Amino acid sequence: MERKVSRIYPASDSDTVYFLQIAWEKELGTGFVVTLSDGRLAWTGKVPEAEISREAADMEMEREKYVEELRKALILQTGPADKYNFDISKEEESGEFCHFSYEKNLKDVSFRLVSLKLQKLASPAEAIKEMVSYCLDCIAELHTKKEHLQKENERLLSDSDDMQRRLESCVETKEQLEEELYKRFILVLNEKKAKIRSLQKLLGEAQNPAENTTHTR
Amino acid sequence: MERKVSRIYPASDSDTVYFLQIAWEKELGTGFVVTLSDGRLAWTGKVPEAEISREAADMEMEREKYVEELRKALILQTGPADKYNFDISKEEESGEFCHFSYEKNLKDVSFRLVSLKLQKLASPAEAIKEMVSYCLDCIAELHTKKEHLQKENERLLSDSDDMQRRLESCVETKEQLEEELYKRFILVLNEKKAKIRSLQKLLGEAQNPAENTTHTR
Amino acid sequence: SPDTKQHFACEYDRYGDSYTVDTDMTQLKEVFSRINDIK
Repeated sequence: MERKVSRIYPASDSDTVYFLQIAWEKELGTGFVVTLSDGRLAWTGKVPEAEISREAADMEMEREKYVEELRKALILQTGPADKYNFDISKEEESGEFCHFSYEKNLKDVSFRLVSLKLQKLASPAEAIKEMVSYCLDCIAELHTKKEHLQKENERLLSDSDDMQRRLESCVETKEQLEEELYKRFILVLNEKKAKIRSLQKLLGEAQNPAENTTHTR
Repeated sequence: MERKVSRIYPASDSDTVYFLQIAWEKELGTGFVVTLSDGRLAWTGKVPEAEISREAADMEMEREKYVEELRKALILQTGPADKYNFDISKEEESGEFCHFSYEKNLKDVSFRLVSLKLQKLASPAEAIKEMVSYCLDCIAELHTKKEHLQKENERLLSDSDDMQRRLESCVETKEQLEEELYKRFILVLNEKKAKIRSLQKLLGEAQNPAENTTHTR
Repeated sequence: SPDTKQHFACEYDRYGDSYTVDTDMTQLKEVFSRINDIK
């Protein structure tokens, strides 16, 4: 059983906070259970699969699209707060039933997403405990994920530092290598140049012995 | 106001879940408020700063150490579940008051950490709504942190891949550099060697002209 | 001019490196970079 608990404020009484719990098996489109609580009382109602198809047909909307709209409104709750209008109206004093409706506001029109009659729960405490327990489980799970991500983060950071050091050392050794090679090349090359100079001198002397004797005298 | 909500099961009735809310200003040691709820009713009580000092003195424990023990038990809740015993006893049928105690189990002894009288709340719904709202705020905050860490991780991962590529390319260019330099050095060196060979030939001819004539003839 | 050409041919190899004057880091780097161009 998947579950999502959120806080909502009825359009007709925006100072009062209600807690909305949506529970569904695997796919939201296979139907879901709505539980509403004001912290003291609780109401619940089921939206069966057939109802979802009927609603989509009434709105002449593709079923998948309608289910996606439901998901965005009831579970993801993405987008600005005024994107959806929620309202609850108790049918009579006993509050035995209440009417729950959820609308999506577009520019100048709003269309009804969910509208159903909820039955008051004889023991709201169970529903409320379920909501708080679900929230505490979420918090624990998110804490675990957060810790795991933080550890992963630290590992990646240290890997990245390590890689940075290796890259710097690679660049450094490349420069040293270049320097080292040039030094050796220069040594060997200058040896050869010295050899050429001495050969050129000898050749000069051999080609002009007379000149050299005079020069030497 | 710092807050922590957790689930606890009384030693005397471990099937029943209670929700414990600890609320404190800045430092736990400056006193804290305990709120307990079973989803229907709620009780609350305050542990003032002086009380904390008295408890620590009674246990002949350093105040800081005692506050740290409180923090571990009531807020961090680290360690195995059976490390702490929690119990609640309603004083009389009306349940106007209840006695709340918290013990830490050591090997063969347990010492009392918190023991106080809680007063039943006239409107438990407010306290319950506060708990659920706190939990939902935690979930939202943890979601944000989780998303931030996930984005951070993706960035670090891509940085690390990028660094890996740069490191590989650095190693590759270092090898290519070495090869390239040797190739050019060989070209320049062989020019000198060719020069030396030709000079040596000329020198040979200059030093033994007769021989060369014969040789040429 | 042919003379200048002849002179350079005696003094420098085809990469512009002197046969007799000792080289250093800067000059050798320059010679190597010319090899690149020649390629």
